[in-house]
Amino acid sequence: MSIIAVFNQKGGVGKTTTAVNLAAALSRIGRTTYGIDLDPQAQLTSIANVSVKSGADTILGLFQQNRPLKGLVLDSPSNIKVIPSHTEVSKVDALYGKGFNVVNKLNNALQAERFGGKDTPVVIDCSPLVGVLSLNAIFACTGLIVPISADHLSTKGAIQIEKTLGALEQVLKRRVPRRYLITRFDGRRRMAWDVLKLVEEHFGADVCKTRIAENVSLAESPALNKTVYEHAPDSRGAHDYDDLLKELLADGFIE
Amino acid sequence: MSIIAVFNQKGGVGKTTTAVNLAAALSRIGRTTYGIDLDPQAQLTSIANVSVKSGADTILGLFQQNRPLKGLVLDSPSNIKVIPSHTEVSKVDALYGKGFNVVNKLNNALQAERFGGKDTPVVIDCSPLVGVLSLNAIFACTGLIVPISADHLSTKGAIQIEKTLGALEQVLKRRVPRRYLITRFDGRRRMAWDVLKLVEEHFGADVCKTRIAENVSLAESPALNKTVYEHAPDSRGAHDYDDLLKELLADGFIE
Ligand SMILES: Nc1ncnc2c1ncn2[C@@H]1O[C@H](COP(=O)(O)OP(=O)(O)OP(=O)(O)O)[C@@H](O)[C@H]1O
Ligand SMILES: Nc1ncnc2c1ncn2[C@@H]1O[C@H](COP(=O)(O)OP(=O)(O)OP(=O)(O)O)[C@@H](O)[C@H]1O
Ligand SMILES: [Mg+2]
Ligand SMILES: [Mg+2]
Repeated sequence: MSIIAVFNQKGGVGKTTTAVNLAAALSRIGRTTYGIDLDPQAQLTSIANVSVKSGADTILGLFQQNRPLKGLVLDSPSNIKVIPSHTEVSKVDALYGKGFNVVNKLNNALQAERFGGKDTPVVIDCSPLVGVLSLNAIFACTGLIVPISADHLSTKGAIQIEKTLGALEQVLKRRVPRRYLITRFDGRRRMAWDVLKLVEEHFGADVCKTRIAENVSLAESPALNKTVYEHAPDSRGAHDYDDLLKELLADGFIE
Repeated sequence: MSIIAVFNQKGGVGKTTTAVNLAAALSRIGRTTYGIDLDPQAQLTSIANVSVKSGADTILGLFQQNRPLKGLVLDSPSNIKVIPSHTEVSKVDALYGKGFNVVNKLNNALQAERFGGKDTPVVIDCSPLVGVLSLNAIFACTGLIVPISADHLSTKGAIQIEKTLGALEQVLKRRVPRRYLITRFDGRRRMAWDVLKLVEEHFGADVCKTRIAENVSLAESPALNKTVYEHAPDSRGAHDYDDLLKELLADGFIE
């Protein structure tokens, strides 16, 4: 099973960049890959060059009308199959509390509709809010990736996540497999190496050996509504996400 | 009156970096400057090297117990007077709806306690969530700064803000003075200049002439719980926030 949630309550650390490019990397090795956009800012949706006119055609449709996930899937030119978002998705966090049934809604739907098998992996992009949607992603996932950009404010956010996860695991009654991924790593800055050291000391074996370098191709591709593989397949950013996928497959984090 | 809210619903664009260093720049020209931290991640609080043990000593105290703001103020080694945050501050968005009285709570308290005069300016740091807390900041402010980091995903977020502000102004029945501030500007990247052009075309005269350069001193200073003025007062980042303050004073955005 491979349902990968990408979450960090710190903003701008590379959640969306990681979710969309990891999904694209999976598609490139022949998997039918699903990207679920749980951020009302719908940035994974826009990078994948798809859009919807209302919340009914997003995860909100699952919550409000029990719409099947399969009916929400759009094909994207990036080869990712996208369950898109829309600004109305913010209603999920506004209207629903964090009760057991609510936070398991996505989990139940993914299982009932048989998503997330080895040939149909799922990658879920979250907003930085620890709300109903992000909890749904964490409760539904087989593994959680926590991107940490190579700066100090982002590291403080990651340490906070550990506490949040600890509390959630009391409820889940199981450990959530996780990987901390250093992103935006600029090897010319001493700060980047300081952060790497801190993160490795703190999170040990859960830190990905692959680091995503600061690479402008990763920041440019959204302007063209493309993944890095469509925009700059030979760039450092593309290679780094390929390496990340290899690492996650090799140690079974992704099946 | 000078009550400056710093908001952008995109994560990681430099809200906290701008709020804390602008507040520090104001302190350095002799103003008694108040920094209000409305982000449950309490990053302005930690950069200012203060902390509190519970939500009662934060803005949550105002909402739950009508605590006077003056009783919440802590002195910081950075010379900013801080109304700190704490993870419990997330209860404000969880417990309160967005009714008229709730979103005006901070506004009323600032006015009743005479904050925000020319000699007692206030800078408010927001989380990226458009919730009760951020609405309180927008309803209370005399001016709104929207940092936009010089990349494309951040620009998409800023355009979304314009719509959000438009909707809020219907309720406020007045225009919120605003400035768009380009941050993390790396002049060696063509993308930075592309973003600058897009932002200027879109927001015209509301774009600050000052841009904050990508400068590692701004990213390092939080690790030492310092503003850039305490850590690297001769750095490019320190000079840029000085220039920003000069510009905002010259055109009356800050009194
Ligand atoms: N490795 C990288 N190199 C260069 N730029 C990057 C890299 N990773 C991300 N970026 C850029 O940094 C900005 C923030 O990244 P991104 O939007 O993916 O973060 P996020 O965690 O999803 O943010 P949010 O919390 O707002 O959802 C974007 O402009 C993105 O293009
Ligand atoms: N001009 C700059 N040069 C270099 N680094 C910067 C600059 N501005 C901000 N940063 C760094 O970028 C990261 C994001 O900035 P910051 O935390 O201020 O953004 P934010 O909008 O407050 O994020 P959030 O949405 O999580 O509250 C931080 O590590 C910060 O130190
Ligand atoms: Mg994102
Ligand atoms: Mg912040």
